[in-house]
Amino acid sequence: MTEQFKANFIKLQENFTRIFSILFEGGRAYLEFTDPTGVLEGGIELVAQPPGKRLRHISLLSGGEKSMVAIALLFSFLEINPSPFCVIDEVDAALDDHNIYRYISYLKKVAEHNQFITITHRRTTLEVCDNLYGVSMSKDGVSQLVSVRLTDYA
Amino acid sequence: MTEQFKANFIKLQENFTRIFSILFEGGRAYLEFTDPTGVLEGGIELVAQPPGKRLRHISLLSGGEKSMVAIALLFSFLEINPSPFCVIDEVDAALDDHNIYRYISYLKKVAEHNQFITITHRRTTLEVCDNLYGVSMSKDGVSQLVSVRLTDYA
Amino acid sequence: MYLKKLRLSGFKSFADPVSLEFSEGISAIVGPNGSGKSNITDAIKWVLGEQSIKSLRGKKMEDVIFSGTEKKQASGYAEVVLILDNKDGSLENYPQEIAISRKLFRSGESDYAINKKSCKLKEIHSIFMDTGLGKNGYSLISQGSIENILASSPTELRNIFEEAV
Amino acid sequence: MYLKKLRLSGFKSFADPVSLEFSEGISAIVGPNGSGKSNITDAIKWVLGEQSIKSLRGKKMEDVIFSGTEKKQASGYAEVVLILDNKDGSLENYPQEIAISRKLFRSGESDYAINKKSCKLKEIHSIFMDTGLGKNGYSLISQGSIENILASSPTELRNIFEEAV
Ligand SMILES: Nc1ncnc2c1ncn2[C@@H]1O[C@H](COP(=O)(O)OP(=O)(O)OP(=O)(O)O)[C@@H](O)[C@H]1O
Ligand SMILES: Nc1ncnc2c1ncn2[C@@H]1O[C@H](COP(=O)(O)OP(=O)(O)OP(=O)(O)O)[C@@H](O)[C@H]1O
Ligand SMILES: [Mg+2]
Ligand SMILES: [Mg+2]
Repeated sequence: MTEQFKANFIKLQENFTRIFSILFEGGRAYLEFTDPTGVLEGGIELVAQPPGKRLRHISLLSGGEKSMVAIALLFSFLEINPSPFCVIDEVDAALDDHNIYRYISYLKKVAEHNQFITITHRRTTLEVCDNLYGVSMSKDGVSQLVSVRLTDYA
Repeated sequence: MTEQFKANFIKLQENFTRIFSILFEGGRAYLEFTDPTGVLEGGIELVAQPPGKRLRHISLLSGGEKSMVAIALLFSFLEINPSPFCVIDEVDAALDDHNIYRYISYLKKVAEHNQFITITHRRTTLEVCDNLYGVSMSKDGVSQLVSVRLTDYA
Repeated sequence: MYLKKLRLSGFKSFADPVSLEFSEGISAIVGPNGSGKSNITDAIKWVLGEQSIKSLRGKKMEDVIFSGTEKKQASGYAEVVLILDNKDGSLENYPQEIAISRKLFRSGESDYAINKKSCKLKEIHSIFMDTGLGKNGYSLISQGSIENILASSPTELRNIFEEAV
Repeated sequence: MYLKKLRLSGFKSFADPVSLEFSEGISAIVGPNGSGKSNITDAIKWVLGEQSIKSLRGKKMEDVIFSGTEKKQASGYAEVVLILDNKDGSLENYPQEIAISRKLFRSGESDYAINKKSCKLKEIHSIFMDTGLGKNGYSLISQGSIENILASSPTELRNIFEEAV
């Protein structure tokens, strides 16, 4: 258990550090054990430093920065443990246009090996999607599928 | 205490029911005491029914519907107890274009008597603003003010 | 292996049977607030064995069954069928198409099945044993939960990590 | 009465003194992720007496003082001045302009003042006694807190209500 666990942790650590600096175009981030001597029992803490900023506790990060860190962590897990498909429901709600663009560029790369189903209101995200499904509420309060074209969202 | 409390509660109840059906263009919502006999100790529960839907627990509402219910509650309080100014930080993040439009139309009405300072990424919300302030991070990681024109957000 | 089709019937706001066909790559689901998008995410979590009704935004398990509107009767049961394409054989000993289903009646009777044969939840979990799906929170991200991941305590983060790898 | 000006110096990411002049109506603050917009909301909550560092997204009160970057030294103190226009006389016994300020040094020394005269927090609270500001959570909505209001329990909702009216 220990060897396997340690090996996986190192792999996750490497992914997270790399993907973070791709999404933030710099800066650094890593995972550390709260108690380095007691690896098997202790907790894991996340440390993230956006480019040009000091190292501060992640609670001080902004809404959009927190979303980007969590997205980096998600992609790091998927790389270790690919999933037949992945559902992402409005993770882009807090992102500004610049960060959305970075997120979907990386998503496109990961989508070469994983299938993604994403729910979004953001136009920029729709531009990288291969298929589009519309849902709407009928008059009698029942959900139904409707066909949508990307141009409807212009 | 009791008389004043009851009078305020009825006033809040009226506001909430009215503002909810303006924001949702129909439906109904109200506040109720969990223990109608013990008004002074009991809690308050919120009930909301969007138009065309059955009465269900508010936890089943969607992300956007929950934001709109909370916005209705906010405006209901402001009506009873106006504030010299009000700060609203990205309450529109989960709203679709249709709901944003309803939210800002009501905001414009309330802004005749209250000053609002709102932080937003959404273009539609900016269209009702009288003044625009830009914030940016300088190269050395320090926040500074920048002048912005609405056309920058086209 | 990828998600080929999802069929919902009587699940939350999907009173009438609805079927979504997916292909590989990135698919987007769009629609107004309250139209039923996140109910699709809940349907996928549920058919894969989600036990916590709170994480499906309900109070009691029955809340996943269409509870009626002013114009339509409540449903007697909720059913979700998830169909995986296994043509690439990534799951040995399983056919080219795997249909996982879950059904719940108002009476409380519930039933899981793989390719129409009734089974236990354990068997559904074992299909995804070596993949990232289901057991860890990382492949099914519900609305609002991306921020919660960062708010977890070091011990919680460790648990998420242990499940994920 | 309305908010006329806000001055920040050494508060969170605002290392250099910054002054925002507001007028009545609706003002919008825009900018990229992480640029400092919500820090302005935090500054307003803080100058009005916010005691909980958690609700200012920090761990210890010192976290509100600019803690330096690669290119800039940390600040020795944080100061926020909030100036209200009281020309309409809605606050009797107060001048036409009311400046509320709060200062915190790294040493832990802190100081509130009204129109440059040192005062206790109680006095700041009494200015807003009959208005909706400060004491109730309803006039200062931080990022993400709009959804939390609906997640409060009936007792919490009652407490919010009692404070607000
Ligand atoms: N058992 C049920 N029967 C009928 N309707 C239900 C049931 N459970 C939930 N609903 C309805 O489903 C709607 C919520 O749908 P959902 O959360 O999927 O919306 P959404 O499309 O994700 O919207 P948003 O963009 O705001 O996130 C609610 O209006 C709710 O009343
Ligand atoms: N004491 C401090 N000293 C220096 N920088 C700080 C301090 N406290 C917080 N920050 C920085 O402020 C930034 C967060 O700013 P803020 O939350 O205001 O962003 P925002 O403009 O609201 O972004 P978003 O659009 O993502 O919500 C973080 O990057 C954080 O590192
Ligand atoms: Mg949703
Ligand atoms: Mg913010």
